[in-house]
Amino acid sequence: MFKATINAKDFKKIIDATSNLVDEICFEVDENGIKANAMDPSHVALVSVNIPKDTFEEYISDVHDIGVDLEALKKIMGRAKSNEKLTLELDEEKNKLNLILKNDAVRKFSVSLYDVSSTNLKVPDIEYPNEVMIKAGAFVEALKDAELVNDHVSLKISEDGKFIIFSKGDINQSETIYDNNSESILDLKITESSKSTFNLAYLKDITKATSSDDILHIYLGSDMPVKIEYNIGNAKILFLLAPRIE
Amino acid sequence: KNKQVKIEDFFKVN
Repeated sequence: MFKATINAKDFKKIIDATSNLVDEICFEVDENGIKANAMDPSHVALVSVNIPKDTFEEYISDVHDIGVDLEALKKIMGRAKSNEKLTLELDEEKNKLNLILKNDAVRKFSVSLYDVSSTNLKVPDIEYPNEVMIKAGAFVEALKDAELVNDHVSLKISEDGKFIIFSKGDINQSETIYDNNSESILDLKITESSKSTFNLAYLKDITKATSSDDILHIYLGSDMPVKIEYNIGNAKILFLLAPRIE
Repeated sequence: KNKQVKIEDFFKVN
């Protein structure tokens, strides 16, 4: 048994954020909520979604692994309206996940389940020396600047406690510098200077579904994966992106 | 030149 009702807008955002990196996913559902961890096809990035039971208006579930094609879910959620309620319902007999959208009309969709067995993929518990809390819009703007000069970008913490988004091409260079006085910065927790370099296309995919006022928690170290977390309603979404190393 | 590494490389460390 699995039946859960949530506002369509939040679920759409969760699917949008996930499907930028991953083609298919296995939702591990139980009495506490929905969890899913997946790597992108190149195994460069990892996405982890946690939608606790209290996010839902109604939630009843036993333990199930629900494997779905994210592109199909994305298309269906693309048809959802923000004032609609979404009920997710597992049809174990037909091996399908039903999605029922309700407001003025009742619209029913049904998607086939994939045999994406739960990978038991765990998010590695990495300790980071630095954490930046920044508005998503500001970070996305800095990535756009960096993109003008190269396809990768360095995320740096300077010795004097600044957060620097730095990109260098063959002839050109781009740099966005934030410090504790910047309005877009909500907090900088810094213990040491650090620098890691990342593929820009991945960072853009990771931040694509964000609204400009979403608060990103960006965890940084030297030649370490970047961890980027934000909340969608009560749900939490986490990305890990492996660095480029010299 | 820098090289893209895989995220799995960081699983083993932990």
